[in-house]
Amino acid sequence: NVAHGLAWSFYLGYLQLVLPRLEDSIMQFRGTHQSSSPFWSRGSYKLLILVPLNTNIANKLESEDSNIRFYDNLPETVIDRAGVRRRVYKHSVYRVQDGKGKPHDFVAEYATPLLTLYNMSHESSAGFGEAERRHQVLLFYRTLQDILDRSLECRNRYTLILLNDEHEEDPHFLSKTILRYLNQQE
Amino acid sequence: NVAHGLAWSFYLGYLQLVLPRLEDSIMQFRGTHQSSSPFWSRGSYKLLILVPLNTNIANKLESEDSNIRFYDNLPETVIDRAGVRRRVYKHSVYRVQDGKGKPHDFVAEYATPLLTLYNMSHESSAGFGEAERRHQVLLFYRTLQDILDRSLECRNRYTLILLNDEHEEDPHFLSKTILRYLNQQE
Ligand SMILES: Nc1nc(=O)c2ncn([C@@H]3O[C@@H]4COP(=O)(O)O[C@H]5[C@@H](O)[C@H](n6cnc7c(N)ncnc76)O[C@@H]5COP(=O)(O)O[C@@H]3[C@@H]4O)c2[nH]1
Repeated sequence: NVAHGLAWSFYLGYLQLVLPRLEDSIMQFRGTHQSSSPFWSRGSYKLLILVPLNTNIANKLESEDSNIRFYDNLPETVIDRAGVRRRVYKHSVYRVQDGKGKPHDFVAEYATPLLTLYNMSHESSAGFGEAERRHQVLLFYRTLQDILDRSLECRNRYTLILLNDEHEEDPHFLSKTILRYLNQQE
Repeated sequence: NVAHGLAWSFYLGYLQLVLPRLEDSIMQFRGTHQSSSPFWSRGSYKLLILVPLNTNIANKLESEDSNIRFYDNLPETVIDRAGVRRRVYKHSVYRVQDGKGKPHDFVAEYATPLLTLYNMSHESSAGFGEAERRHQVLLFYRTLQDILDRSLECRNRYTLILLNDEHEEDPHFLSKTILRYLNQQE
């Protein structure tokens, strides 16, 4: 069950390391980015983790939805890890305007292990195809949800967003979805 | 089968991205690090990927064996990936002296997914213990070997080193193992 291992890897090798530092990182960022500072709310001190059901992942969020702009990266976390010295971990800050033209800044990225699922479904020797892949994405999402629910150190530091592909023809589906989640937090 | 997914993830999400650039990266490094340049050989233009059977992974190689010294990092690779802008990938150069006192510089790191196996074996909810873990390491090693054997773009750019734990009481087992592999390449 590929998704089970990828969810644990994503948590143990990444979220467990970076989420506890996220709040400090955002506070530091607001201090050095005065023009961004007014556009954060209590609820946006979280990593928005995007989980697209069809694993169609963009490398830049604005490629997916032109209402989203890349703003800047948060300060980096640098650690020695498994022989790689000063390995770098960072997140990107994006900006979106709501219906009233007010900007909202937030930290978001796709769940990178889904790229592995996407690529595996195209490698015949990897052992599963596109039909199985959808099932694996749901298993990844549910496993990750369980792990994060039970993680005290990651509590309230993330929002898992499952993106259904039924709205693929709406060019602003992603920004609308993110705005809805940001509003729910306030 | 956790190891199967982790091996594919390690290849699709990392080795496939970084190994094709490794040779250029080392050539650039030798150009900017004159004191390192004499200590490379044809056979050391590879990433030594350390796979310890017992998943006891050090974050710095010199913590494992004092005959190994950290030298410097190779130039970084920076790419936009799944919403993270300018994500950084890098490898570390280490130095070891052979029996004649001659230094050898090489690029090495532990296979990071083994940290996931190690941590999962200590999380009761993850579903497997230490006995199963050893089996998963061997499955990871064999699956990765298969994938890399069939990868044209990664050909001759890596050396997989399975580290048996029967020599754990020898404080210089790692450096001796690495020197043996470097000698075999020449
Ligand atoms: N040595 C090493 N150096 C790297 O830069 C690196 N980047 C990835 N990997 C390993 O390759 C495989 C595929 O990576 P992917 O990005 O799909 O999953 C990653 C990714 O979803 C997330 N993650 C880890 N580091 C970062 C990061 N810097 N930025 C964003 N996400 C990250 O957490 C997962 C597990 O990471 P690792 O457990 O460190 O091992 C990974 C994994 O086994 C690396 N290994």
